[in-house]
Amino acid sequence: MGHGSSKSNGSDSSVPTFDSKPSRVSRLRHSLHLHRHRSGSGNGRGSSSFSQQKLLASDDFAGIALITLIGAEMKFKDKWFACVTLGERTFRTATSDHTDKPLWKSEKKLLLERKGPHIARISVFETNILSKNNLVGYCEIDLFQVLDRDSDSDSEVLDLLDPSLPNTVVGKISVSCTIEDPVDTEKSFARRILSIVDYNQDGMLSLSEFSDLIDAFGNQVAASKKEELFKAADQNGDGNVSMDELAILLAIQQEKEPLVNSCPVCGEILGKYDRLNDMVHLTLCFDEGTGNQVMTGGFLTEKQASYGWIFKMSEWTHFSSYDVGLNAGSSASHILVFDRKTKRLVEELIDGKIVLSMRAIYQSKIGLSIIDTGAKDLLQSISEKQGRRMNSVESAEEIPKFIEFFKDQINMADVKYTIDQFKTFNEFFVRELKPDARPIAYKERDDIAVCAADSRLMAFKSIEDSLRFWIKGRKFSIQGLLGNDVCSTTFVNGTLVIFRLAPQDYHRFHFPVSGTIERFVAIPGCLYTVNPIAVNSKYCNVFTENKRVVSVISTEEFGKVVFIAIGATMVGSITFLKKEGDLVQKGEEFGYFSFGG
Amino acid sequence: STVVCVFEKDAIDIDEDLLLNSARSLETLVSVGMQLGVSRKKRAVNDL
Repeated sequence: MGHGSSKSNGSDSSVPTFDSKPSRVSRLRHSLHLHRHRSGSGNGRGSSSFSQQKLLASDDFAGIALITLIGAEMKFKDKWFACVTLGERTFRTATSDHTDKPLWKSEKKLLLERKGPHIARISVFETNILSKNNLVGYCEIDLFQVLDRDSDSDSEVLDLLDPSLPNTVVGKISVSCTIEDPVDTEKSFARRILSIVDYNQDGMLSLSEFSDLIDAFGNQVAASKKEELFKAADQNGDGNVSMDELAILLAIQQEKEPLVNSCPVCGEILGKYDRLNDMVHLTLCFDEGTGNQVMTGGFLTEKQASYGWIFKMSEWTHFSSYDVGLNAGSSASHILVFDRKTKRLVEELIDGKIVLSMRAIYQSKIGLSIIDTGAKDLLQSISEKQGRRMNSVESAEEIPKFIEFFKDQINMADVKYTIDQFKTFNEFFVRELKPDARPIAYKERDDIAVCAADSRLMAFKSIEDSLRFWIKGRKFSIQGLLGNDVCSTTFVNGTLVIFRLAPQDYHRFHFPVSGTIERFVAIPGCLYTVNPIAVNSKYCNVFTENKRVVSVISTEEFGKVVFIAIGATMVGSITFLKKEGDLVQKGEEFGYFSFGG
Repeated sequence: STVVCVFEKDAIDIDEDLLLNSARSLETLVSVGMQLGVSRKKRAVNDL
């Protein structure tokens, strides 16, 4: 089955060769430019190299990338497999033989969506029969750079980096990547859909075949309308619609009045973005099950794709692309988070035993009753005790172990001081970062608010939305959160943003807006966990019952903004670096959380 | 620990990607200083 791609596989060589149409790159660029122009987002100034660069650098492109994981050279022998992740989709190769030079030659077409993810991450795992497989090396490919490449060779050898030791190369992987020419995609698409209903296989559609096609696209149009469309498509009036005529009809009609409303393969509703996005979707759907896709897929993250078979037996049904979010967050044993920088889903690392105990305590009536009968005091006392411990000189011994446990989530290169300069664990926990480690977006513009912490963020236009999608505690209210002193009607229907910090995070919080600090109001309370398991529980009211400090910032651009620092189990100490009346700039440090009560 | 910010009604347009993820009950991993949203007051003036 042809893909319309310019790729052709090599024979026995470990690196395949590709046919080298001299005009491929320029043709692709030209058609990309045309596409952009057609979709109304071009500037209409022609295709100078500058505008071409701008085009490629922007997210305004939809198309198909064909990525092939050819093989790797590793530093030891094992059975290997590789994964490729783009956004919320992960695919994996088969497992190689026991070797240090695994050969996969596995390919997958990936959908590049407008404004979607464009950096593909490739990971190589060694396998274990019973336990989970180990990530050994990874690399990343910016697929937009593939578009920009002048070379006709589509394959390259990339260094595989150690996930725990930055800049350490652990092997090499041979990868090829091509971006399919959108013109080829359009032609291929017309050919494929024509073949669905071309029952007599003459390469043409009769009126009845054409009618069936319209039905297959979920379009409930009257028979007379179908006839009208058929006549419009049959430009030469021979009583049949050819592939070219169908392609033209789809191109014109889809922009006027969408003909393709749903995908005949997966049933997904189309027409949400633009015609090219829909066509790419359909092309990829038609590919499924044709044998062209050697990699297996359906995983959300590379960790999921790498689980050993015993884990799969118990967890497989938990995950699908529709299972992200509330249910996964509160009931599955792994919490999924969307990484804004890489546009990928990542799994949060939490000990399974902790997840189980949190669920037992926070998601059941029995757990709640335990909390009511003295556990609140216990949490307070544990937190105070932990605070004293983490302020002791001995606690500094925990720092290297902590960094090792969260090895791919703590970037020590960002930290202002070296490990030996931290005299206690708490000093490390509230570590400062180097001045340029966190660039502030539009620093000079006070009308743009920024994120207040390295965190997992939830944002809701209204409190109703926050209750619908996230906060399940039955007693949650804005009055309860802010306290009567601060709360006013403008906040009751206001916008809510939640920044949740995990243990490995940088624990200082910053100003999201510029203005003047009006006041601080300390509200005493419990120290429940702020994990989604508790926030998503109807039995627990974390935000309105936990210890917190409410501060009000008066701003020119946003009016009054309330900033609430909420303590949690063990991390219940809140320190501010500013005082009432201070003028503050967005991005400036405001304070930090540390171990203690 | 957690920080919660409450903005007055109609004071801010939060970035679309953050709202979309939240509407899927999916947290978004962010860093200090990343754009959160734009003042509606300024946007209204610009629109005028």
